Amino acid sequence: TISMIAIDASGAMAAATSTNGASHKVPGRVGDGPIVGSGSYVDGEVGGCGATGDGDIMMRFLPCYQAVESLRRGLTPQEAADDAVARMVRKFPTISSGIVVVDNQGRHGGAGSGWTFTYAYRGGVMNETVVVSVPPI
Amino acid sequence: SSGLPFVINTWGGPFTAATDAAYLALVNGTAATALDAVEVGCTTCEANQCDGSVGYGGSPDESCETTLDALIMDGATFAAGAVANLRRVRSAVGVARAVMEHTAHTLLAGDQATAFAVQNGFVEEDISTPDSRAACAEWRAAACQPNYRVAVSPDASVSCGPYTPLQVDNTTSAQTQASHD
Repeated sequence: TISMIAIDASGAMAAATSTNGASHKVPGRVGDGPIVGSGSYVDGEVGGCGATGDGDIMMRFLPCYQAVESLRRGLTPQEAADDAVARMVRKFPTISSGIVVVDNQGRHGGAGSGWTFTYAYRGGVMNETVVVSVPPI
Repeated sequence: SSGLPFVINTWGGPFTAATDAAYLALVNGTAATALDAVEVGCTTCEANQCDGSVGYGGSPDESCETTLDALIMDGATFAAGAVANLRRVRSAVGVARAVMEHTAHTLLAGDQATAFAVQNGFVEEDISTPDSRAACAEWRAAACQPNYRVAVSPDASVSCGPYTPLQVDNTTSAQTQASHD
């Protein structure tokens, strides 16, 4: 699953997610990817979030809505990411999850569980994309 | 922050082609808006199939079919469009944007989403590949393991279907780890 957030030069934000879901799923199954607040979420006044992982579980927690609302309440992107993942791990300790959170200034953080999650970013005048590896909670 | 414009996405490796595509589209002006940029980025991943979890020819279902899910959201207007269980169309995020821009709805699903895509100029085609057909054949040869069915007969942890439902114990919540999105 790719889930992406972009901020243009004027500060306008958008988010998107695309996935082919889980292998060997029951036909008709839909995961978290196309669910607003789960696969991704963005409020240009605050920030955005993208998610990947066990969509059958993650879509019950709306982790990206949770993370963006945490930004609104004053948490940093890293704190918001950690909190959203921790809420899922508390109920489902073995869940594989990963979320990336960015505020509307481009400050970012990521958190995951069940695997080593990675995310990629590029901004400003960076010459190449940087990949960040996130140890599991 | 490294400054604006800025693009960030899940995963590294093959997914960085999407990061670069979205970022460069913003810098070069081929993407006029952040919304254009995320569409460019996700479309790049769909075309490249990234690690196999995005786009055509990945994650076949029990029937060996690849279906796609996508979402796009504008952070300024809260406009959003999405497709779920999209069949026989490659450009999932493109169709999601069409849902956002050409309907007052948020989410279309299944064959009706495909029909909407065709109405909006997208091509309907087989989106399976030799690799996805082989992965499905191997899964069937391995007694359909791993498997998401629970509380069915025959036992889905050792057998393929067809399945019939068994009495359900609602005191526990099933959590399988067969795969992920």
